[in-house]
Amino acid sequence: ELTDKLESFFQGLKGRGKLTESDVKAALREVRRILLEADVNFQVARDFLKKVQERAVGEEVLRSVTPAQQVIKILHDELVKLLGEEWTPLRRAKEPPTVILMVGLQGSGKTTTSGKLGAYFRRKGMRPILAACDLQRPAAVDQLERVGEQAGVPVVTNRQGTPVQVASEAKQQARAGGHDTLIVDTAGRLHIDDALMQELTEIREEVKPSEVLFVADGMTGQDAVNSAKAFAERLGITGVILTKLDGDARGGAALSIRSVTGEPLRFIGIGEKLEDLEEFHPNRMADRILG
Amino acid sequence: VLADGVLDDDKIDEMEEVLISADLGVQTTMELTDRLRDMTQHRDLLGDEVITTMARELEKMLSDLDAGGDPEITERPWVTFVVGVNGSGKTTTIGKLANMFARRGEKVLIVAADTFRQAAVEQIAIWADRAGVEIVRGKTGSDPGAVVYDGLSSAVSRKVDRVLVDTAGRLHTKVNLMKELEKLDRVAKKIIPNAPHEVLLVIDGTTGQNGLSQAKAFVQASGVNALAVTKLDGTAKGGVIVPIGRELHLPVRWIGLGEGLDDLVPFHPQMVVRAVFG
Ligand SMILES: Nc1nc2c(ncn2[C@@H]2O[C@H](COP(=O)(O)OP(=O)(O)OP(=O)(O)O)[C@@H](O)[C@H]2O)c(=O)[nH]1
Ligand SMILES: Nc1nc2c(ncn2[C@@H]2O[C@H](COP(=O)(O)OP(=O)(O)OP(=O)(O)O)[C@@H](O)[C@H]2O)c(=O)[nH]1
Ligand SMILES: [Mg+2]
Ligand SMILES: [Mg+2]
Repeated sequence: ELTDKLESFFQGLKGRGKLTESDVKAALREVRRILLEADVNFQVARDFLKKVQERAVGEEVLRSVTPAQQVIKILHDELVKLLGEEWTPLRRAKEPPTVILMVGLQGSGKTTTSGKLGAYFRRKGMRPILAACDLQRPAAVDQLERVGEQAGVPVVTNRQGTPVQVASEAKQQARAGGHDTLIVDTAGRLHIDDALMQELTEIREEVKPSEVLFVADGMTGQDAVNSAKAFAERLGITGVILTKLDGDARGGAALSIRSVTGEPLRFIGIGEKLEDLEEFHPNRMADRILG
Repeated sequence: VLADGVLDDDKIDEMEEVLISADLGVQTTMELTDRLRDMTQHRDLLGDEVITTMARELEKMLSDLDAGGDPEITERPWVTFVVGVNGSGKTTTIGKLANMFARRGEKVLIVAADTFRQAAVEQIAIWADRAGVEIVRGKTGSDPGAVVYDGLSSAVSRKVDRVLVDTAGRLHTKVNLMKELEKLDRVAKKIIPNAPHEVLLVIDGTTGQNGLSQAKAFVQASGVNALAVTKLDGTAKGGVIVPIGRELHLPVRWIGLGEGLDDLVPFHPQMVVRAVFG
């Protein structure tokens, strides 16, 4: 693992006296390999390591008796800094209901996570409601209905409507029913599908969400920056949820998405059950990516 | 950008970025760029020669992965288990395969053995209807082994040509869920000794290096002997096929290119080369 790799690397150099800048550079090439194997985007890894290199050289790693440990500390610090601020709760609207729009690629975990968020808000003593705005995937509305039932959260459906209509109806019903939070589930879609990206923009303009959460699969590879950037530029996102981190995916997509969109990670999905939603902690993610 | 003049370190870096960005992984990328460096020791390579050289080297790496599509069917009913991690596209791919086989005049049976996830049975029932094929299902919450048992018994008595068994998504690190696949295998063999003839692992085309870890685990636990890669209609290049192919020699049968009934094509190694180098 990383500590051993770097220690043995620097041990091998100790024999020839003082460490040089190019020694540090060589050590960081090894770290780059680790980051790329963890699915951190190529450019993101490069920019990140440049920053680490500057700090390492500037902070007297060259004169340190424990260079490996110092490099790792710098790596960890910079990673935590980049992954973002300590967790803050989701924004609330001035007038209820607060609307949260769930978006992302096919199969990333939006429907499941919508249910998890519903359960999460209920645990906090709030009165959430769900909107089934995926009218294209077979049995998507059924799926959200079942999930909502399990979570004890009502689900607004209209199998004859359009996604924009259902979203609008849901907001009205949320107001009428005294619900303080509306979570809108949408169909998975490609960021290069103009018509479907346009549809999301229309939904957003209709319900004016306080949060637009990009739900991404934790095992996504280099493509994470492409989809995240497109959603951020075309639709505007306010936060990210990374799912399926109960597996052994290293989750480098977290760093890539955060870097390229500038938006914070809010939650991570760690299982298929309703309670498997965790507030995001940069420290833990940094450990995971560095392996 | 790679199109002018002599090969230098910058150009090799650019090639490295192309390969990593396609999800080929560090190992495969290093081997390809090393080969590029070796070649430029002996002569100067011009810009567009770099790409054709790399394309040829990549093709060589994929040379033992033949064109995909159907394997040779040696027995009927031919039983395919479809497995993979959550959300990879298993259910949708079964719908597409069922349609493809039915259009060829084959008698197809879908076995809805995902009895776990909400509305999984309803979802695949819609696909069966779209493909115009029969389906055997159990209630959500029932034992998937029982559904496999009923499904294969029905396939034999109805003299079906193909059976497509849908299973619940599962992360390969969940030991008990992977054990469940062994159980489904045992149940299948009670009815048809050679079943499942095919265990098709469905991988999401946007998956990074975790795809290799998935493939290894599924081969171990459930005897995966074929691969399908979905969602390559997006911007992901699906390069993880390369390390999987090189390490596990799994034939890639199908590529998913969309959410519709017809959005499935047989794999050809040229597709990876074209996706990586454009
Ligand atoms: N292990 C695990 N599975 C998850 C997690 N989140 C979602 N899933 C599973 O991933 C699969 C896909 O989840 P969905 O909620 O249907 O994904 P989706 O984004 O709504 O899919 P589309 O609507 O088709 O785009 C299901 O099998 C879920 O149970 C997670 O954090 N961990
Ligand atoms: N764009 C695109 N979407 C696809 C493709 N294959 C599947 N999908 C979509 O991906 C999402 C998940 O597909 P499913 O078939 O439900 O995946 P699954 O593996 O059965 O999911 P679980 O059973 O929950 O594990 C759906 O929205 C599908 O329409 C593909 O080739 N291209
Ligand atoms: Mg969904
Ligand atoms: Mg399924």
